[in-house]
Amino acid sequence: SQTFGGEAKITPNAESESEVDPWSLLQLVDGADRSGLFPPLFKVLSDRRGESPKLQPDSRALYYMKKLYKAYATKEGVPKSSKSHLHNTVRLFTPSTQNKQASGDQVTGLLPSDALQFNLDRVAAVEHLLKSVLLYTFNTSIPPPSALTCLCILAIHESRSSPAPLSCTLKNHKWMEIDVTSLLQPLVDSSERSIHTTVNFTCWLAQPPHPSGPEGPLHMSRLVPPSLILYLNDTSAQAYHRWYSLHYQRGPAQGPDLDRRGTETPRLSRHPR
Amino acid sequence: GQEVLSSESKKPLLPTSFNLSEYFRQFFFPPGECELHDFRLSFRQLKWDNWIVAPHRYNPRFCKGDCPRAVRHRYGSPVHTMVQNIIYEKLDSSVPRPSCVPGKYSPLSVLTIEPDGSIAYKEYEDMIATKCTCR
Repeated sequence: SQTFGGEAKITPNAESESEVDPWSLLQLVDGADRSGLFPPLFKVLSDRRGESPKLQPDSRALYYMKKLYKAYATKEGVPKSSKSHLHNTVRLFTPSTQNKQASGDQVTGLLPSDALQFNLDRVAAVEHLLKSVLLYTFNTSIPPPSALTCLCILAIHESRSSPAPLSCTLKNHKWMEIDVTSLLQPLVDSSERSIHTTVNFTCWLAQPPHPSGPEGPLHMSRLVPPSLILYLNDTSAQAYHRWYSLHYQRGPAQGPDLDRRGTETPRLSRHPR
Repeated sequence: GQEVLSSESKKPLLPTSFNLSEYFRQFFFPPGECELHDFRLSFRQLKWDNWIVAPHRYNPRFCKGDCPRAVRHRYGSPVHTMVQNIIYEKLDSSVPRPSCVPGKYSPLSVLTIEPDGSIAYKEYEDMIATKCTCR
């Protein structure tokens, strides 16, 4: 504790030592916040010690990402070695605003078109977009017919390209994906961080309606507003570069070698002496 | 000496409970030598579980122990390590002995909830020590 005269009196206090916040160990002595020195993980962690995130995520979105995590990593959190994907970052955004522009048409299954806004501020400049999908989930206890075919017209207000018809892929009886990579790529690359989209659906059955489902046209208006998923490649040194580890033996936590010309060359596996 | 040899040969050379591999292990891996140790923690202990969703358990592991004088190939140490040891022993003991530190790592996948409510899956390099070395 600091006495009035200013000389510090150290009063070792058991509980205060046990309560030492691990992050105070990381703070630099002069207290200057040079969190830029810390790898992004520590920057994120040290900025948010113990506080809960301001907004809680949608439960369906969290359920989807937990399934993705189980597919990509072991229980201990070690990424499974897979050549199927090269992205080392996946971000899921739920729409920050949504308003219906028109009521849906039950006859042809034309869905109400939704104006959705996504805020992509969390996408870092070092994260390059590899793929992007709009993920719809069916908010119904009656699973939709498996042979559902949909066509959707997607318009992104910030995009110069005209609305494009996109095919929808029914992932299983719960999810439907629309690949929007071609529309989103130029926007994310140009650091556009607020995206406004409108989506028009037309769905038809390739088979008779679900036996226990409601007769007549497909009741699609119970689609939950979509999430936007970005599959990114984080190019920072702290991120795990799967393709790099597959091809080169990385030395112990060192960067690539410099050859005589001073240009960076990836470290090839060292031959035993 | 044949009768001596024959009587000697009846006695067991080694006690039955003798474990040969354990016997040699003490030469190859003397106790307290530089090796990998586990440290399992949960993000709840660090009060980060409200925004780190997965993994629930994280074992970053760490390296601890003495570096033997002749490290040679077992620790993947460069020749410099032995030079440093000789300097410490023969010339100047203020030069530290080689230290037992991680030599290889594996990445870690983390699922986090961002401040804006979005969800991020990220893979970070060098988050779990997988091998120790003397440097």
